[in-house]
Amino acid sequence: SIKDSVKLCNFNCSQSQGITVQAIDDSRVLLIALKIDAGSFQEFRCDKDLVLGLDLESLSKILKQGNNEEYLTLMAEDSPDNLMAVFEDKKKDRISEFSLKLMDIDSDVLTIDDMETDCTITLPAYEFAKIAKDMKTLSESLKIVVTKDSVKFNAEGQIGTGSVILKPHTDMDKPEESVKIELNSPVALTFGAKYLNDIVKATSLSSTVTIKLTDKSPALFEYKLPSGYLRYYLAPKFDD
Amino acid sequence: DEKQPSIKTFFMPE
Repeated sequence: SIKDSVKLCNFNCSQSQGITVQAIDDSRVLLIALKIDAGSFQEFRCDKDLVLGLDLESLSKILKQGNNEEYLTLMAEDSPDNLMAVFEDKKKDRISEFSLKLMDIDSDVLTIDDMETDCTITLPAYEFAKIAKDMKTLSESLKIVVTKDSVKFNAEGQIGTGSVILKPHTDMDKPEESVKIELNSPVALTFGAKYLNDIVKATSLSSTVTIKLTDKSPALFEYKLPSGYLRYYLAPKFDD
Repeated sequence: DEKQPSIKTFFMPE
């Protein structure tokens, strides 16, 4: 989900936190925070805190070697030069092993405090992905306007304009289809459509996305994982 | 015209 935004990033491993990643995209507009709790894994053991510097394109090449139904074990020594990946198909007695070179990656780590938010919107992840993709064809900016009655996505481009308005509703049978708006104060923010399209690459990870917006502050887009999260912080655009 | 600030301007370095 994030390899088109960042190429190199540090995977921090610890027994208490599981795996955490913080990375900033090359254009310095998007901050990515990933947390995969230890409970996400069938087995997780980390005797000593480790930082694994990975090239995501290379990692992706290794991960594609395995089939979906295979077991994957990732292993690193105490002061590792390599990350080992072992795929096992227990039915077929097939084992494949790969080793990926680790890298020393210099990256700034930023402190992310819990932010006060003007509004929180939860909507189906596929719905947000469609809006982000469709609106990008009209304009390189997307304005999100939230009131207590609706959230409006608005694009103004050279060929014309477009908007999608979603009103809050609760789907009893399929809660993940609901649209929820929690509002402290109305907000209107503009974001780069390119970055929103990078964010929606996480759509397959979660049925819903939660968007937290605050005036003149970065937006938070959160995809909840079964045990953890993938969060994107996107700086808004301002009128010059 | 719109300006796109860096995300780094919003968060403190650790």
